[in-house]
Amino acid sequence: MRAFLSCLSVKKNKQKPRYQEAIILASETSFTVNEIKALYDLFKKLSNCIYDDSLIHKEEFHLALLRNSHKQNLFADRVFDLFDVKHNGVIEFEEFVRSLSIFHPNAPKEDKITFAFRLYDLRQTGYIEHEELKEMVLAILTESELTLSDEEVESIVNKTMMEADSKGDGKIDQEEWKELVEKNPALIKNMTLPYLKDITLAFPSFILNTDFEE
Amino acid sequence: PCFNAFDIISLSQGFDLSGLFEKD
Repeated sequence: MRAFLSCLSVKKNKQKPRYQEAIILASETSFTVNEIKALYDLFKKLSNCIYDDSLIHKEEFHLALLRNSHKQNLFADRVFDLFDVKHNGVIEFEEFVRSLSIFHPNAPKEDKITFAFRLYDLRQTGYIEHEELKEMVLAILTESELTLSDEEVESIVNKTMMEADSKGDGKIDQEEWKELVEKNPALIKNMTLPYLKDITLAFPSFILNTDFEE
Repeated sequence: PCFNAFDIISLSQGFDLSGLFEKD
């Protein structure tokens, strides 16, 4: 908790984006320039929680999501890995904004469907396979401290595979995933963050305190 | 069981990015 509370003290930033960069980001994402300013203050807090380097490390990401920097969570790891577009072990500000933009209520549904597919495609094969699905079900059961028998888990996974795998080849491709989401839109409900609709109103102090380089 | 596996998985705390926006 102490480490998390330290997030609240914004430290000196080392990678202050230029105003022009914010304009470009705004033009290429669902955010306005003011919202990107607000996101920058949020980013500064998150990225200096543990390491004072204005980069979000996995431990800092876990601390924000799970309130514990050392807690294991398959799904938080997957989200982090997708945000870390450069695959260099940290999330930079631009990666943070571009990835969060997919979670904006105004972002295209197609982008949300694709992002969710990539989250679930653990081995990045282009398919969600039976074993991956089972691994994720087992992970959420562990996370929730719930116990199901192997037969029950298999039954859930098999039923889902039968429902989604319309081509019958034993794996779920992007097209089948999209069809499944069209039938059950709630499957991507966690791909939309209402907070992002108007982050400047939700966090007005961010705007007041933000100092982009002109 | 009558749950879709993805319905269950989506309940993970690791997917709840609202945690990023909590002030304290």
